[in-house]
Amino acid sequence: MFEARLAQSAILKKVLEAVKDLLTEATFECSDSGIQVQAMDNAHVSLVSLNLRSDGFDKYRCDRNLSMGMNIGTMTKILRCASSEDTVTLRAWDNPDNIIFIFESQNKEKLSEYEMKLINMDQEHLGIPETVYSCVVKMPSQEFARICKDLSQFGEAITIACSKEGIKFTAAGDYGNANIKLAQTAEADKEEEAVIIDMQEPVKLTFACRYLNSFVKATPLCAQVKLSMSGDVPLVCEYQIGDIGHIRYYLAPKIDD
Amino acid sequence: NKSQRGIESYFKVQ
Repeated sequence: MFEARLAQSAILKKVLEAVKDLLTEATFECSDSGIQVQAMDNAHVSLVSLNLRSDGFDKYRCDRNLSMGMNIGTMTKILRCASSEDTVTLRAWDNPDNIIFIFESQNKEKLSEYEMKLINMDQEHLGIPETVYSCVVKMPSQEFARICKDLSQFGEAITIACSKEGIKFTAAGDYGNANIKLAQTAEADKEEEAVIIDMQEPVKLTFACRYLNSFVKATPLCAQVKLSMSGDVPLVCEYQIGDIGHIRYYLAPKIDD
Repeated sequence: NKSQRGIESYFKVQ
């Protein structure tokens, strides 16, 4: 039997909102250590890696490893039926055809059950090598979302240049161009408002806006986002999910023809 | 001009 309970469904609602633009279906790998998802978008340009540790759940039981193929659109619809304060329980039996979502209101007077059919999926698992990145930038997630949205008006791609002076985002298009520079924070009153740059070597990479704008749907999950970059390798855009896990987005850079 | 490569050209299918 598999059973995982969160005291508040808000986290799971936000996770679904953070992946639904990129993924139509995904396999949820459930084991004793928690729930893991690794899936590429339809165009195989980006990769989503989600990790929810079992010790972050209020209750977690997984008697045997399960691979459950889920339709992300349906799952999003179901999670939208939960209030943020509802308790959510995921339940499946061994060799399941279905997964059950159970929402219980705070006053325990409303109990909702949604059963979703699982799908058989051919899954490709990609091996992500351990990488030491040339630049690792931590910045406010809302600021990153704002920059991606603003610069998307000027072009289809954003160039991110990171040096010890700061991080510069540039977009160029037919109507003009724009750039935004952020300096490393000298003194941040609040940790979550800080811009922190850990640079070994300067990096300049270009990424498609449409994927970055999908990644920033994870903004409600965490006040800070971590961007890890090295020359000619995919960007890692990471959001912590409370003390339960993280979501990482990998995006292949655009390269010169 | 820049072109887009796929993520699988960086990470091998296991």
